[in-house]
Amino acid sequence: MNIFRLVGDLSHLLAILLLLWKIWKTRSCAGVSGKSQIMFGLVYITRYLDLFTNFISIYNTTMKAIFIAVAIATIYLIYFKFKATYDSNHDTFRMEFLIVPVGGLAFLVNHDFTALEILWTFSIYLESVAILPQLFMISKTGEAETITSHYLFALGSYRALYIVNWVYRYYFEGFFDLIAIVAGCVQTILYCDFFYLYVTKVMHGKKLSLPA
Amino acid sequence: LGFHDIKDEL
Repeated sequence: MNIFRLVGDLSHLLAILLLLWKIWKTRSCAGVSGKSQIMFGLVYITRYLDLFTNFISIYNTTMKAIFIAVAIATIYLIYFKFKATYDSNHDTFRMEFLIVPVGGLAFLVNHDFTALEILWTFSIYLESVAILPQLFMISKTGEAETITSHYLFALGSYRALYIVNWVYRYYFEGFFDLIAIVAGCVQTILYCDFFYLYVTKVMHGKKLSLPA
Repeated sequence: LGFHDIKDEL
């Protein structure tokens, strides 16, 4: 474990708790893409199947359990409890356009052709594009609530920090996982224009609104 | 250099 990965994980935890809190407090999931949340749920479930088989550390197990639980709770709030506030007219990104190619790629490009490894690879690839429906929804509505933009900033920062973690581990531990690195770079690149808007607008107290 | 096959990252 290194500081980059720890701060990255905490940023990730902050992001998902922030979103859950926003929906619970405002009793509304307006501006939140349920499709992205479904895909994040799929990401955690397919990646953390080893939750009960191989124990890495208390931290690792606890975080995995929290991520899965918070993802499920968020999906429940969006599609059941506060379903009336779910903005399905703007959450129109076709998930199958992401899940099918990612599933195919996981079969073709992986470290080991075993079920667990292919599911892990699927999870890594899916995570890199899972935010697209959310970014697409913001581009359609033309704006995002400030709390939602903080969620996105924390979520985008987590994988950016993981890239620093991989550089660190490459030089100090001789560790590298090309699949995770490439997918992590794609994922972080997708946030770039949002990061720009966040830094230029939200940090100056303005609402995040896309140029119409 | 090689990649770890244990998945110790989240």
